[in-house]
Amino acid sequence: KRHLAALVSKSRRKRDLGETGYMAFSKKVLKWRLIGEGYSSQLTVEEQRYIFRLAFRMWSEVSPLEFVEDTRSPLEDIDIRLGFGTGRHLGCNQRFDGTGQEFAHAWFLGDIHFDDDEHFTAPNAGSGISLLKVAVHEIGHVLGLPHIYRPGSIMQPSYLPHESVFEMDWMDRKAIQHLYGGCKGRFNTVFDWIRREKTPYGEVVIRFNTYFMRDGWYWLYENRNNRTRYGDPVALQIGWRGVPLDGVDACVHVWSRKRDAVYFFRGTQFWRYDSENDGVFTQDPEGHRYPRLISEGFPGVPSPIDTAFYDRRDSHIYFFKNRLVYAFDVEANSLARGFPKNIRDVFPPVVSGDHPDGNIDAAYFSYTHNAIFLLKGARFWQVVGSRDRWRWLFLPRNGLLPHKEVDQHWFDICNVHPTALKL
Amino acid sequence: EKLFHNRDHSDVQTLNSHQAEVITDKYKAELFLSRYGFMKPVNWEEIQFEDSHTSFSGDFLNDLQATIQEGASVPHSRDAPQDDYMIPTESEAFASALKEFQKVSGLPVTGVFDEATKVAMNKPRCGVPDTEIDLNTAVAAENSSASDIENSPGDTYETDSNNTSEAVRRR
Repeated sequence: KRHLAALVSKSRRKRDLGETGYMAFSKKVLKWRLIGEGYSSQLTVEEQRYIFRLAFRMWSEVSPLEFVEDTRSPLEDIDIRLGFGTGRHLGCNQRFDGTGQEFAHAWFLGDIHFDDDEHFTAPNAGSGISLLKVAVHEIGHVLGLPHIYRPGSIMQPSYLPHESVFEMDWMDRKAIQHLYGGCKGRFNTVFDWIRREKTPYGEVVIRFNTYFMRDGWYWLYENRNNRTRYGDPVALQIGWRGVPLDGVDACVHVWSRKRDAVYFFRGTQFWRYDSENDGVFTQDPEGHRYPRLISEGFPGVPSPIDTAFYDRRDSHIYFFKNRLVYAFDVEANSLARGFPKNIRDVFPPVVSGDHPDGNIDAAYFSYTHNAIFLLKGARFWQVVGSRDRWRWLFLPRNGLLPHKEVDQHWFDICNVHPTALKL
Repeated sequence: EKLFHNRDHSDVQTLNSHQAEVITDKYKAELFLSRYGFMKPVNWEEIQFEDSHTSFSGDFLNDLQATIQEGASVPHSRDAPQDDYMIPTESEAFASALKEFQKVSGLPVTGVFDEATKVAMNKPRCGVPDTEIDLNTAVAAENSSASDIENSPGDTYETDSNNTSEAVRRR
């Protein structure tokens, strides 16, 4: 009767079954629940809820959707209801067929049913049918995706047992983003963290990784794969011990022949980060305890700052605050002559009118692109580099090329619901 | 049976009485193909919701009412087909549906219900038809070919040649 009520209460129309699916939900935060009368007899309830939390999280990591488990609201308010059953089940009009063949199905209204005659298993549990894979697939249907007959797609109708890594590939990501849009949002800072590492053979090599930080979370961005690390975002304190839990204003890595120092800035304070031991220093060589005041460590630089980056070309740290830029000479430990300057004087627009005009979110020197980017909101401006100026002499020094969208250059950097941050 | 079992019989595989019916002949293959949208079932009833308000044709309510009661008590019947309608075997429609299924499943496209096709049909799969069916409308979309996305080789992206990131291990 509950199912009939749900059917009756919602007017329906035959949907345009376009090849790419349809946008099943218009809101971005969706509630889900493993219904009480639909627990599996094969896994503990906690295992089932954990697997579903992970499945929803995987979709949240590649789309602007967020999912929250809701065990209290009335069932009609729950967007996606999951349950196990066998044969005739849960008031559904498509009976299950027993072990083998059909293992689950999903319905427009957001109901997902799993055939409890199947041998569902937890991730990495070897034989049996991975409940995680099936759940991710069926959630894809509820979100509006059809079957996709493409090797590697999560939306293939048949179950694929042997896969080393079960993650959403580029095409599946674009398929869901085609329905719900890309992931946009401001960042507190973006930087490449460079460090020395010893190879198993004892060689010292230089490695770098790219990090995007937003409030108390961060993503490692894998440039060669055009995506974030699987499983991100993660809470700051997990990877950056001692850094303010709720986020930073900037991170600067002063890396030259003489210096190798990473600084985090937040408000009026800054911390130096110990890359060797992966945590903030408690004090500097002169015994000053961290965090220190920016005004002491970087005389002439105001605080709080909007952001900052280190330019290896001239060994200056460029601090940004509102419309002004403060170039700080690291060697001289003082502001460079003539600064502060207006941001348009330091970074003139190549195309007039196309300029962030201050209050930028992040300034990022990318070792992958060997270029500087200024990020503001969902846009970024690339700074003209020396190579560009060799080819186009008319380009002004440090000119800003026309803006582009952040999510069209660094892909799939998506939030998850705060409750889903930790599984 | 093993001579000796674990003390708690955890190693004893209880024979699960509910086994899915194995697809072994053309009739069951047709059921499979029509169920998953590869061919149009001839006389399933067409039940439409209307836009402005929800009204049902009488049969739908009866069917659903029967479903609700049935779910409570009627045991799982194995031999007779669940509903009392028969799907006539139109060899052309059947052959083209078979070809469609074979094509999207990466099988040799023969249009014949061969061994490879039989194996593919019996694999565990999602119960959602390949051409999505409105919730209670039993008619597959006009275009019987699966309206799934068949990806032409889109852009490729660099494959990660550096070491596996720790997230994979962590997940």
